[in-house]
Amino acid sequence: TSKYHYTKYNEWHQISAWTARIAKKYPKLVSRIKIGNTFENRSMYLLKIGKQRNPKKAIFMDCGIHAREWISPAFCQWFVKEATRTYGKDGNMTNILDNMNFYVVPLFNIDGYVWSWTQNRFWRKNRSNASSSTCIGVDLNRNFDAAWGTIDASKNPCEEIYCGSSPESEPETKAVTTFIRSHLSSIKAYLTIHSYSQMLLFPYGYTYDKTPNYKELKELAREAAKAIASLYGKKYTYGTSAATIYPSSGCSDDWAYDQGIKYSFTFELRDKGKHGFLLPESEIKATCQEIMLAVKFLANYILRK
Amino acid sequence: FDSAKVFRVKPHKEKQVNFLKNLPSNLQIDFWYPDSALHILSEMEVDFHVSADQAKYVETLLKQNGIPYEILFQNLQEDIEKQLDNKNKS
Repeated sequence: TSKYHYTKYNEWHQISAWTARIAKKYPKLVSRIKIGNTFENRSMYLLKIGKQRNPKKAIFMDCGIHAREWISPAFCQWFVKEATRTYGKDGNMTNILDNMNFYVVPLFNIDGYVWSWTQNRFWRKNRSNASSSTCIGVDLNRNFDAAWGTIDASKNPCEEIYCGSSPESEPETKAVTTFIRSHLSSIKAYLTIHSYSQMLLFPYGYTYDKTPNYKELKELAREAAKAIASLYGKKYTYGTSAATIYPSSGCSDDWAYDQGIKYSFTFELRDKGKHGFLLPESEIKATCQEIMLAVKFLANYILRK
Repeated sequence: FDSAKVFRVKPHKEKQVNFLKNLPSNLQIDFWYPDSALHILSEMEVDFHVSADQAKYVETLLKQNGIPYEILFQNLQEDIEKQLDNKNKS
């Protein structure tokens, strides 16, 4: 793992091999769990990070639901690196991992990511061809069972926001939801990492209604954004998805919230358009460092609750 | 993506919003923000990518409809290549 490049964008075969190596290198802290297969039959992995002790609270985090958002999986890799390298050295990280597990899906949309490396840099969806149309792919972040297919999601397979034939129709979605459902009693927070536009969003997206803990979520998002800005001054706007960007249905953060995970956040990482989906490798480190502060802030809050 | 461009536009009037929403019916438009033409609202900054052969035409249409725009990427291929820091690839 010492030769692994965390400040570069890595291809899937590199990420996949890295998940195996890091679990082998830190057997007491990291375990690799296969949670399913993609449409093109690639194995989907989750890394469980934390000292083995039960029962513990947990935070679930996924990266790379949209293929072209390369900084997202780069962050999940960075997070795992930081967790493993600073455990036992940094008091705060040690406390977090002694008392909490992180379930990290380093790459959600593997097939789409491979496609974005090999065929089309700006591919967004997965590579499912299950529809009767010649168009390929489902937007995995419209495929969750949260007011599925109702608001600003498309039922046209040729659209970038095609929601699929039914809720959880996609094997990638099913793998993640099955895992979360079977660990609901311990999962206290859900984080999903996207790019771009520098935002911190929370439910709901499918309605303008506020959640019962809206005030708490807003305050947490405010503090998390403050933590992010404290490092390099990057301003992340925050608020509910519906009000801050636009209403949309079938999204993973809404689904997680409605499952009972009351701390559910979407991170939209750098930048605001200068680079868009082409954030240079030279910005990976700074972007990941600032987001680490927010994730650790949220983890500490969940631990105290 | 040679000479493909990314436009940033900001529609002010409902007529301009409708024009942008209908753009994908005639042209191949890849929306970067928002995710789809469906989401476009008045006063929203909209980023989208068009191929080189359609860029000039899109620019003409934007001018004709009085929609303020800037070009964020003049040549996407160059920026794709710049994203990976080749100096670090030992």
